[in-house]
Amino acid sequence: DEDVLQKDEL
Amino acid sequence: MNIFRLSGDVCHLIAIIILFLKIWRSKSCAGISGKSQVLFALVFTTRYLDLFTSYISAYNTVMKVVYLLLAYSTVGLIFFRFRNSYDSESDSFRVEFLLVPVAGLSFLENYAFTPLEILWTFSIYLESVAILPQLFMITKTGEAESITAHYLLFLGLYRALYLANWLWRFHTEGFYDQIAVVSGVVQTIFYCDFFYLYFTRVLRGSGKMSLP
Repeated sequence: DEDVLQKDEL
Repeated sequence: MNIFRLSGDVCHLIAIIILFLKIWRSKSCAGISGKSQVLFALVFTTRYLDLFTSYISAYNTVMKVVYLLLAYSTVGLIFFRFRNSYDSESDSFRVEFLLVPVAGLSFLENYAFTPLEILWTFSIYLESVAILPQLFMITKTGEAESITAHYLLFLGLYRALYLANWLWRFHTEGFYDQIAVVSGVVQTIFYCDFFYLYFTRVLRGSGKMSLP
């Protein structure tokens, strides 16, 4: 799902 | 965003700037592994492809662009502008021994079998080992200038702070990114030996860090 694939860390 | 994450990002940025300025000011990349720097440029390139697909925050976008620009500028200094000072004989680590297993593993162990996810996973695995050519070079030549040691210290601090960030996020949000955490722990372990040398030799010593 979207949340798993959204990467906010660098 | 928490204080560990922010400090980690800042340490990462400081490390990259230290290295860039060291090469720029001394007009020399002696003692620096060009291979590690190419691997880091590859890490940023494959990880930040989501710049084109998803917007997270201004902070996120700006930091990604800055990391990319500095990584490619550093590679440019080493292989073009100051290539005469590049010590390719000492920079003899075989990067295919890293790239092939890392590429294979990113196909096997990822969150989703899509090109972007596989490249992101590849970048996480590759980052955990990208410093090895640099550490190998220091072992081979037997010493590192103190400025190179400072660079490695800040890179190591960045990793250690990200571990603190993940512990914090796990406790406060229940957030847990298995691939990033496991790779991050592996990566931090590579710096432990260096941390020991840094504190026992660079801080007490004469400016150069020599290995036993």
